[in-house]
Amino acid sequence: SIKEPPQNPPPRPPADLRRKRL
Amino acid sequence: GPIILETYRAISDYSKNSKREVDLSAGDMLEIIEKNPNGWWFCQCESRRGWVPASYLEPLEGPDEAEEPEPNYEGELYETIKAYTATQEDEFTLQAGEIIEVIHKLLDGWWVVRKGEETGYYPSMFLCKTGLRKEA
Repeated sequence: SIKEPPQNPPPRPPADLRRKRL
Repeated sequence: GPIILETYRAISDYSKNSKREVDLSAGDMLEIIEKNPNGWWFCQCESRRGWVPASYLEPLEGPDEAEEPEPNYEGELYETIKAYTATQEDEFTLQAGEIIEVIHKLLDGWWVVRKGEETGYYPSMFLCKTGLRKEA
């Protein structure tokens, strides 16, 4: 059903836009 | 009263991988209907409705990540309910049934976790809070 979110992890943010958090 | 939906902007192109998702083009304006903590948000964009990765969106108004909790360096104990193999060097590879500490719950669904001395990202959808308490 479209009401259920995908069962796979979402993609990480695009690499060039990723903030460094660790 | 009327329901005011928050508007977000797509920061990059995204190609859907299933019928539940919608394609994004950088600059698309989306209204967010549901923010799932696993990082998939349900949106509508013109006539399209479906799930999009929160990591590809930015709020149209207001400070960035206003809703995002601060890191909790003390950590909360979670158990991995599904194995995940890292595909990038800042991610963790863990088996199901491992106990780790969550130190930052990010809205994009990739939480910062700690195991021993190491930290890395792990998909929040594969984590479940344990009833365990940390030892003093």
